[in-house]
This record gives sequence, C-alpha cells and structure tokens, in this order.
Amino acid sequence: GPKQSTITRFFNKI
Amino acid sequence: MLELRLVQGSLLKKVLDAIKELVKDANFDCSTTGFSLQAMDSSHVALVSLLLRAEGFEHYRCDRNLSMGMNLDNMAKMLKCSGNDDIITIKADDGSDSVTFMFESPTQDKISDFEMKLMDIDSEHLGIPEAEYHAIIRMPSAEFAKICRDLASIGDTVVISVSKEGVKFSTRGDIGAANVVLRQNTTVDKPEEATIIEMNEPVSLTFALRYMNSFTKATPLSNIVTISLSSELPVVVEYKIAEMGYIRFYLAPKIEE
Repeated sequence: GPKQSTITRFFNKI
Repeated sequence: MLELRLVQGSLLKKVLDAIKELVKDANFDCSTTGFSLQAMDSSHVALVSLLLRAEGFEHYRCDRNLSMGMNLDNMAKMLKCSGNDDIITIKADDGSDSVTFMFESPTQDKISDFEMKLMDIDSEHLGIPEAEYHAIIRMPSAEFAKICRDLASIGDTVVISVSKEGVKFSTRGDIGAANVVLRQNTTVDKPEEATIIEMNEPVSLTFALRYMNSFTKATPLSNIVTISLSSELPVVVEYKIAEMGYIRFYLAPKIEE
C-alpha cells in the first residue's frame, strides 16, 4: 500500500 | 516585556484543545504581528500553524520578539483554571524563564494568576510555500468532523477525491468499506451551512485518518473548515479564528512508492 510521507519532504527548513 | 490581553479568553482554551493532542511541546512566538506557533507532531507527518493577530487582542504589548517554549499539556492545565467568560492576560518579562497567565472574571471580582515554567525547545521552522491548489472545499466543520469520525470506525486511511461530481471520502478496512460523497450545496439557510467545491483540476490523495481526526479537535473554533488539496502537496485543513487569525493543519499524504 501507499507509504506515509513526511512534511519535511515538501517544506524546507528556514 | 510582553503583555497580551484577550477579552475572549475561552478562545485560547479552544486553541490549546485543538493542538495539544498533536503536539506536546512548542515555541509560542510573539512579535508585533501577533502571537503565533508552528510545530510538527513527533513523527513529522503533520504540522500546525497558528496565528492570533495583534489586532485581535484588547491590549498587545511586545517590546521585542520573544519565543516561549511551553509544554502544551501543562499550559492546558493552567488555562483550565480560568472561568469560561474570563479575560486572559499572558505576561512575561524579558529573559524570564516563566510566563504568567492572569484570569479576570467579567465583573472583576476574582483575579488569579498562574505562573508556568518555560522550557528550551529545539524546533525547526519550516518555510511553507505559497501554493496553487487543485481543489478547495469549504464545508461545515461539524460535518467534516462526523465524516472523519465515521470513516475511522471502518478504516485507517481516507482517500479524498475531488471531481466534477463532488468530493468523495473513501475508506476500506477489515469489516468493509465506506464512501461519502458531498456535492456542492449553496441553497442553505445560513452561509456557514454551505458546501462549496472549487476545482481547478481533479485530485485524489490518501491520508491517515488518525491525524484528520486530531485536526477536528479545532471544530469548536469555527463553523467552517477549508480543505485545500494538491497532488504535489500536503493537504491544508484550515479553521479561521473569528477576527483574530487561523489555525492551519498540514498533513503529508500517503504516497505509492
């Protein structure tokens, strides 16, 4: 099934 | 020196109830803009972004930017000691390792203060890019909460699909499957009862229901919830906080590897 991704995959640290 | 006076103190209690299941410790940032927070859950799957604008406070004094690390369970414990109609003032001195919550009854005949120790929290601040969403759904927040609760009794994940027909929430589990389809409905008595589906492109994404259900703890803050979906991005579930700001939850999708 589909795997859980994380927020940090989409948004970068500033 | 920091002094923030909130006449509708119960709002702060509702904000805490909305986020404390998701996040244990967080930095509250205070600047001339307002009182804000950005934090991720421990698994970095969800992110919450809160803004209470300075204009929403009856009195707002923040001499310099201040970041206050708080344990949200402890903060909720302290706020629970306020009366529902109390005015809440948040106070802190520069460089202090504590914050004070002052509660005033509406008739000023009871005034209490609760001092809470602050903590050092190492938190990452993420840049949330401006995005064009494929679909935006605006619907009654209580209806969204019911759908999430109902589907969670059947399965662990929800597929949210937006097409010309409307928005479909689907789940599947050991005992069976469920689909809930909502169509746009603007012929309602009150504007907050409307369901509005704005679709630029069809989109279908899969999410963990556990997080969605946690977001719905914000339901008492707003009659309306806005759900923004894009195939490339985390979903945004937004509850506006009347005349003050918002609470936005971002949830990373489940992706076919």
